[in-house]
Amino acid sequence: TTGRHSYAKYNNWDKIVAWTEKMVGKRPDVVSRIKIGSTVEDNPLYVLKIGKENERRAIFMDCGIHAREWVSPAFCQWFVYQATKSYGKNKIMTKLLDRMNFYVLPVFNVDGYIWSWTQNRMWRKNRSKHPNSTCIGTDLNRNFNASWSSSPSTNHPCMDTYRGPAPESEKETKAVADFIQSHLTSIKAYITFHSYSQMLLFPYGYTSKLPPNYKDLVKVAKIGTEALSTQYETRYIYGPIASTIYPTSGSSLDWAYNLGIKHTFAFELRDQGRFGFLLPESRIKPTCKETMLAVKFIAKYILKHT
Amino acid sequence: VAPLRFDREKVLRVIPQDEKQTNVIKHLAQTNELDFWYPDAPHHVTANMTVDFRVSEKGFQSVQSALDQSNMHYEILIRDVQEEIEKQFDVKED
Repeated sequence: TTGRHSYAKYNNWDKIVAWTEKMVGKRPDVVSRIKIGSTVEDNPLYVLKIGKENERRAIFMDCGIHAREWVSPAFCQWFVYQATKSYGKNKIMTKLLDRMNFYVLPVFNVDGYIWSWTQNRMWRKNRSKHPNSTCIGTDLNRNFNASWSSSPSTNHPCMDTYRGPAPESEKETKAVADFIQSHLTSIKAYITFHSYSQMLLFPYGYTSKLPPNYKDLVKVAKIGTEALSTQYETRYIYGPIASTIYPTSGSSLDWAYNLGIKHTFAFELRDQGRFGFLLPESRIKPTCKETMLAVKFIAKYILKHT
Repeated sequence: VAPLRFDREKVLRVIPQDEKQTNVIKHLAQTNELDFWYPDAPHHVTANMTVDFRVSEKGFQSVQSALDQSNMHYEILIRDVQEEIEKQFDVKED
């Protein structure tokens, strides 16, 4: 936990905050930091805006909604670094950043992430308290207003998948939902990064019905996963959440889709269970490199088709 | 407060073949403190699904015997979670 920030290592929250400041200081022309709210434990929720102008298409990306999925925040940091480093050098990234913005939330569940570093590596939820229960935390990916109450099995505070007392009851969820809603005219895609199981998912999770633009989403997911596999032949499967992974309600992906963002995707990054949530740092770089290819493809698609 | 340790805790993988075996997993989740890694909760477990969960050192024997009694094959993905937690930091400082 000592030492400086590194893209090849897992970074604790303090290092990530310092890194956000450093990125803004280094590239003020393309990076700005927006505080979109704060957590239950009063930690700031920062979004990094990558891009130059305000009124244009944007992609919102978040990482670390589940505390123990450490490779996810590692990817968001990698993305910001690669995007800023290759702007003006790499043809595709230059074109993307000349024409669109990326909003990157490097750690969604800040309190949970800190807890997973300091107290319990296996922690998943946030750190909110609940009346009449000694159990702590809400699963932020069950707390969005998307068929929120439909799963009775997520209504106990002691469960790892507890959905919270009400939709958007959690400060973190509310902050993200408000930010996305206030930028709805520009945000054309929403991408959330989880681990593990190597999947690229799209709506819906709360129903087995297919979204109206299903064919379009399949096409993007298919080519996205193909692009990803070109680097190290890592195989990802893709499809709607409900049939590809399992049915869920209250997910950010379904919520963003129903809000009108018609290209919403969730990555379940490496691996397939050999390490699970304990992916060694030596795998961060290859995981991020291959994921970058899929994200760049999705961004190019959004630029061309929205 | 000292961080929680996971010495000798294991992560097991099972693939229940039918509803009966699925119910064995769900029952184990009720009687033992299992941490579901995939899927993220026992109610998502269905037949032919790969199921990964973490079990404490104390709970392992009873889980093992329940799986054996039900003729359920299992694989130990991680033998010692604490060891794996320490091994995840395998990159030296730049």
